[in-house]
Amino acid sequence: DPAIIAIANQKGGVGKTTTTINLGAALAEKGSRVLLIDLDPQGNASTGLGIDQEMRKATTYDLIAGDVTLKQAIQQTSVNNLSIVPATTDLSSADLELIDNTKRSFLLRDVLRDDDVSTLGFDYILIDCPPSLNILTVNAMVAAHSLLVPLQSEFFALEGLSQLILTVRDVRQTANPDLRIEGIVLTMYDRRNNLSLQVEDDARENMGDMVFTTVIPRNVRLSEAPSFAVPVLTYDSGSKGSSAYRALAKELNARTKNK
Amino acid sequence: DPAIIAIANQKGGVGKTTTTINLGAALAEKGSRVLLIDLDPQGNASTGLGIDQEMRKATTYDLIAGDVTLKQAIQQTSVNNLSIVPATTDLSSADLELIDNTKRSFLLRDVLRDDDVSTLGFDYILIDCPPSLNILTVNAMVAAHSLLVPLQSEFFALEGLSQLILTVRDVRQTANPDLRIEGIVLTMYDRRNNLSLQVEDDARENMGDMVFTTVIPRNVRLSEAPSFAVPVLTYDSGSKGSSAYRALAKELNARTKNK
Ligand SMILES: Nc1ncnc2c1ncn2[C@@H]1O[C@H](COP(=O)(O)OP(=O)(O)OP(=O)(O)O)[C@@H](O)[C@H]1O
Ligand SMILES: Nc1ncnc2c1ncn2[C@@H]1O[C@H](COP(=O)(O)OP(=O)(O)OP(=O)(O)O)[C@@H](O)[C@H]1O
Ligand SMILES: [Mg+2]
Ligand SMILES: [Mg+2]
Repeated sequence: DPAIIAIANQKGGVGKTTTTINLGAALAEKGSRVLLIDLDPQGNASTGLGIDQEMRKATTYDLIAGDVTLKQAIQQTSVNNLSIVPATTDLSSADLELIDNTKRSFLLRDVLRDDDVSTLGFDYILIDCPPSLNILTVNAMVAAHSLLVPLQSEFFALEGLSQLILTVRDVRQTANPDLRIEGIVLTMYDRRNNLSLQVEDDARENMGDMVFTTVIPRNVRLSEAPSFAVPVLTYDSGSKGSSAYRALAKELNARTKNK
Repeated sequence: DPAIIAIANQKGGVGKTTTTINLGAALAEKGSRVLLIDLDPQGNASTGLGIDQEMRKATTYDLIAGDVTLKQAIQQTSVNNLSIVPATTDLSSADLELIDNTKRSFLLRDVLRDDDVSTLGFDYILIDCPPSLNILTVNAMVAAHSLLVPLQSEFFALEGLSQLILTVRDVRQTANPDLRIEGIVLTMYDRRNNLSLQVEDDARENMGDMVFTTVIPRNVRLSEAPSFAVPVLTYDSGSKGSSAYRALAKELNARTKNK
């Protein structure tokens, strides 16, 4: 059965999509079969992997609505071992449309924890979440075995962490008792910047082992790669961004194996 | 009557809060009386201006719920001529709570367009929006005279713009016919980075005069200032961030006067 990991943080612009795409690509490069679920109405993960708007026929919205099966919604990307279920802005009406559905928090879980999924042969399923703690992110937390939290090395980023942890506790008590935090990964880290050092100290002091040893540096190649519709590992394999996400994949593999 | 401007973009981390705080402070420095409305459950604008959690007694949530008047919710900040209505995470339940309220999109407008508001003597009201096109951002668009859109100089940032413009058109047709786009301001701009130049070219080519001449450079003093609970104009008045927001305030004043 695949390890299902939600990449979430309600703070915007902290590197959720960049981590989903590049951690996914690094795991795939090491031989794992990886499925990405784009759960953000912005559809940045889909765009960052070259799925044009007109190619998004069966989407995550259709999956949650029960109109297509997982198999029908999965598309191959240009990267070996890396597939994706793409997203469109249709997802943004999920909040309103699912209001009266009492099982609204379990819709994604029902799809990803179905018996058929193990026949598809994935080792990892990574879910890219939108910047909010709405019904979409809750769906991801209920479906997932664990949560990976990108933490930007900036002042505002730390503030939202306690709210995120409260939400995880809520979800654990009401819908998914096994949900755990896989880890917190520092992103856009700049050694020359005092703020980065301070945020790292704070995070490691308060959250100890929950914080990955691997730190993702600020690296312009990471922000250029999506405009070429490929992960940074394809765009510039020798970049600091590529080696950081390879190190993160290795650390994640070690953590998942030990569970 | 004050000019009411919503600072919005559903893409996360593009500089909405940084622009609300520092544009507000630059307008206040020039003698305008400015009120900020923190409409983001993260409450970053409130934190960035030193309003501690325990000081957030009357909040934007209470205002929308009709439990307090605007006058009761307004707090002075450490900056002369700059006041704020603070936010807490209570706001994040607004989506669900307001579902059955047919006037749910007009709640903030009813408060900010009330006759009493002109007696408070504000020249500008700036609304900091969350990273989503949910009921809170729609409330801001219905209440506002215009929209100011921070656009991060990055690839993913351009993608969301068309969706934002569609939402503005919707709001204009259904609830606020006078809503216009005040302008698009490029943020975190780095002249040495090809991507920044490309995004600027694309933006100016497609949106012409809508794009402010003033560009906000990437400047570490902007990200340090919130940890000292003051705008960058107070933290480091001589920094590139301070002069950029002063230039933006000047340009905005000129645009607003010409309307
Ligand atoms: N380590 C990094 N170095 C440099 N740029 C980065 C890095 N990580 C992400 N970026 C860039 O920063 C911006 C924000 O990252 P990204 O879009 O992945 O964040 P997000 O959390 O998914 O945002 P949202 O909240 O909108 O979903 C993007 O333009 C991305 O290319
Ligand atoms: N011009 C700039 N130069 C350097 N850092 C900046 C600049 N503008 C914003 N920042 C930093 O980038 C991060 C994101 O900015 P900010 O929080 O203002 O964005 P936002 O759009 O309000 O995010 P959200 O979508 O979560 O509300 C913050 O840590 C902020 O301090
Ligand atoms: Mg994203
Ligand atoms: Mg903000």
